[in-house]
Amino acid sequence: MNIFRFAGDMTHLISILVLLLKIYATKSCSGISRKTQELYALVFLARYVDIFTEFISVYNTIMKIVFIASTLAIVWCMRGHRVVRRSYDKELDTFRHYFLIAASLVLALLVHEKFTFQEILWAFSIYLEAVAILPQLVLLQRSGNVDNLTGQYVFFLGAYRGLYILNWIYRYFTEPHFSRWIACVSGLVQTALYADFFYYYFLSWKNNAKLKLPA
Amino acid sequence: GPSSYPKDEL
Repeated sequence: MNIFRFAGDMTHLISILVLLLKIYATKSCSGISRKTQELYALVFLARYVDIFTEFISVYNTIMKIVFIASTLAIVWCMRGHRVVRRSYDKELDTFRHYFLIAASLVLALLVHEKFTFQEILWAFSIYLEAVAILPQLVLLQRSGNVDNLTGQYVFFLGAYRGLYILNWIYRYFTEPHFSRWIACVSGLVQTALYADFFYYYFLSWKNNAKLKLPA
Repeated sequence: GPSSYPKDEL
């Protein structure tokens, strides 16, 4: 464990806590893409299938449980909570996310560390996570001004993988034979997808203005 | 290719 990875995990955790706060405090999920939440639930379920077979550390196991449980709770809340689900922007959240699942699965079958069930699921989760934010970014562009908590949620979610890139650079220089090229390339793509969001988020912070993404 | 390493990252 290094400071970049720990900071990345904490930033990821904060993004989930901010989203939970937004939904709990406002009893609304307006501006949140349910499709992105469903994709993230799939990412965690596919990536953490080894939660019961591979024990890495108490920290690792607890964080996996927290990520799976919180994301499933958010999806359930957006689908099943009688108050929250009324505020879901169903007509704006129209990204064809099934294509993202299919493309990630095909790519995982072609490019993986080893042709085993677990490795292919892991690669699938890595590729899917890289594009999981797309429905959310499209929804933000369509929904005009973005409330603060939603903007902070997306910001922290984008920042965490950027910190992981620093972690991979650090591990590359400090650990012999360290190679995470699938996660690294995918992480670079993932972080790059946030580039314009980060730009407009910085502008809104600098000008102390409401965050607004151009349509 | 390289053997599958333990996935110690989240």
